[in-house]
Order: sequence, then C-alpha cells, then structure tokens
Amino acid sequence: PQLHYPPHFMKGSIIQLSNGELKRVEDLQTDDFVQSAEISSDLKIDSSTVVKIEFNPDHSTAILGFVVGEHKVQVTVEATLEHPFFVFGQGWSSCEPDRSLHRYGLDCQKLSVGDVCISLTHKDVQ
Amino acid sequence: VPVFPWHALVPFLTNTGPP
Repeated sequence: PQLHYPPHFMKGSIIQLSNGELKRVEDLQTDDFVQSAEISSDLKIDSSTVVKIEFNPDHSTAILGFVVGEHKVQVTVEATLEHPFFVFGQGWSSCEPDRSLHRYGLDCQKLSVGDVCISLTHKDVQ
Repeated sequence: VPVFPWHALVPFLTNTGPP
C-alpha cells in the first residue's frame, strides 16, 4: 500500500488555531482543538473511542476500529503504526510510539483500546 | 516556514448528520 506520512506531524511544525494563534505541534493541548472547533463555523469535534487495534506488520500499518460521536457510528480505518492520534486529556498517541518518535520526532503515548480520540465532523447545516 | 491549519491534524471519521 502507498503509505502517507503527513509533514505536519514533524516536531516543530507550526500549527494555526482558529483564533489565529500559532503553536508547535508538540505543544498542542486538548483545549486548543476544543476552542478551535467552537470558533469554527463549520467544524465540530467528535469523540471517537478506540474499540479495536489489529496490527498488520507486513504493511507497517494497523486496522483501527472506532465508535464515533453521539450516534456511535462504527468506523474502521487503516493507519500507519506511527500515525499520531490526539487522545482527550492525554495528547498525541500512536500504535508504536517509538516509530512516531523516529519518523516525526514527536513524543507519543501508546494508543490503547478505550482511548477517546479527537475527530472532526461538519456541523449540521440548518 | 509552512503553517498548517489545526483541522489537518485530526481525522474526519464520519460525514455530517445522523446516519
């Protein structure tokens, strides 16, 4: 598979919040995402609970199962082992923190079943 | 120096509205 390593996870990357404030990716906090979504006119935050992590070492990926948002939608995604997800109150977390550190220089916690991640959806357009 | 928007860092896992 064609694996994708987004540059914005590289330690030191500059991230702009909704209020215009600039922060380094490694310094982001839960509130930064929550407040940015509140200011945003069309995006809102969903809580996505990790319910499954299936390692796929041949591809350097993992199959992740999430239960997403108030409607508990079941979603399955394939992500690289080093891909950082932002866990409420915990920060950046991945399936293989050592690989995240090596790839991005970004300190990550170990992502585990039961962790609640920040994801986005579009606000209901009235 | 590139500046990335905050919403690029977290995934969109569902589309809008209830199923």
